[in-house]
Amino acid sequence: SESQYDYEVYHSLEEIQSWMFEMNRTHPYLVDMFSVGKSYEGRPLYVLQLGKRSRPQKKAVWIDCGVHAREWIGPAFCQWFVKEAINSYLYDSAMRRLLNQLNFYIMPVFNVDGYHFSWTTDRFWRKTRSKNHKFHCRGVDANRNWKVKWCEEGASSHPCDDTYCGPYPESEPEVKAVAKFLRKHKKRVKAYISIHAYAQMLLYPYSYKYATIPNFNCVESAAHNAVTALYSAYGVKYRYGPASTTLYVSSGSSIDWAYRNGIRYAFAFELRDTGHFGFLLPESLISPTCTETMRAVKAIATGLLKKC
Amino acid sequence: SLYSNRYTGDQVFRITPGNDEEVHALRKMLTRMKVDFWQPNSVSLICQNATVDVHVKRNDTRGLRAHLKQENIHYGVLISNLQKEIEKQTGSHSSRKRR
Repeated sequence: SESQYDYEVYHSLEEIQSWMFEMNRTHPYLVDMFSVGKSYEGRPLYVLQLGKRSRPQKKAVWIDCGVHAREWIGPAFCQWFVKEAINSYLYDSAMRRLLNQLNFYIMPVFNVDGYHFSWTTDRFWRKTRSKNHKFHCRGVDANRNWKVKWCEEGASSHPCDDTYCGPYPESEPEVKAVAKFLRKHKKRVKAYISIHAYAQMLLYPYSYKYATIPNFNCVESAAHNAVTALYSAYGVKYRYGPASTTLYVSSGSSIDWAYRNGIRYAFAFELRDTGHFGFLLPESLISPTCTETMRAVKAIATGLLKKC
Repeated sequence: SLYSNRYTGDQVFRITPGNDEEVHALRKMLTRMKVDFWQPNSVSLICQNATVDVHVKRNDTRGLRAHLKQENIHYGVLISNLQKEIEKQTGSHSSRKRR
C-alpha cells in the first residue's frame, strides 16, 4: 500500500505504475490519472494530475522524468514530488497555495520501454526501443526527436548513435503523445520541466543555438532562485544557464520545443551527481537529491504565481 | 546476479584531453573502440579540458589504458568494476526480494 511504498529505493516500471494507480485511488481530491497514449511497444503513458479540483482553466506545470532510460534518479524524483506534494498539502501553506492555484502534470516515466529494458537487459540503455527498418540498431534519443531544428547540430542521423534524432520529428510515439498533449493545453501550461541526470545543472533554452531568449531576465532569475533554494538544503551547487553554453549544443530537444510552443518557462534539470557514481547514484542519495530538487521546483512554481 | 553479470570487469574512465591534439587523438581512439558515452553524449562533443566519462567493456580497458598512456592523455578510473557498483546501487532490491 502507499504508506509502505519505499521512496528511497529505485522501482521497476510495474511497481511505479501500480503506485500511480494507488495514489489515484487513495487521493481522489488531489490526484487524477490518465494516459496520453501508448509507447512503441504498446505500454500506456501514464500521467498524474496533481492539484485541488477547481476552475477548469487553472494554470499548469508539466514535469516529465525518465526521458533517458538509464537516468533512474529522474523517476525517483517524480515519485518523490507526488508524495511530498500530497503529504504536505495540509500542513505546508506554500504547497497548499501551489496545489490550489496550479495543476501539476507529472509523468514519472516518459520512456517506458527504455526504462523497462534498463531494468531487465541493459542497465545503461538511453534511447527508446523503436525498430529501424534499415539498421539492426534500435531506439531514438527522445530528447533529439522534437520538432524544433530537428536533427541539426548536436544530434546524429545514424540509428546506432546514442543521440540519433529518429527517421522524422515526433517519430517516437512517446514524443508525439506528449507533444500532442502540450499543444492541446498550451494556453494553460506555464512551465515545462524535464528531469535528467547527471551533471548538477539547471538548463533553459536555447539548446540549439548560442542566443538569448526574449524573456531571458525572467527565466534567468527563476533559475537563480531555483538553484539558490536547492543549495539551501545541503549546500550542493548546481550550475545554471542556457543549455547551449552551459552543457553543449543539441537540436530537437524538449525544452526548445516547449519554449517555441509558447511555454515561456522551460527547464531541464541534470540531477546529481557530477560523475562519482554517474548513472549509478546509490539509493542512499535518493532522499537528499530529491529533497533539494523539490525546493528548486517549488521555487520555480511559486515564481509562476508572481508577475515578472 | 543482476544483468547476468554482464558488467563484470567493465570500467568507467574519466578522461580529460588537455589540448586540441589530445582531443583529436581521443576522438580517434573512442571512435574506433566501441564505448558507451556517459558524458558527453557523443564523440563529436569531446572538447578541450572538458571531462569525458566513458563505460569501457572489460576486454577493452587494457587497450584504452595503453593508448591513453601512449598519447600522454590524463585519465582516471571512476568505477573499477561496474557490476559491483550496480549491485551496490540496488543491493537493497535483492535483499528486499529475498525478504
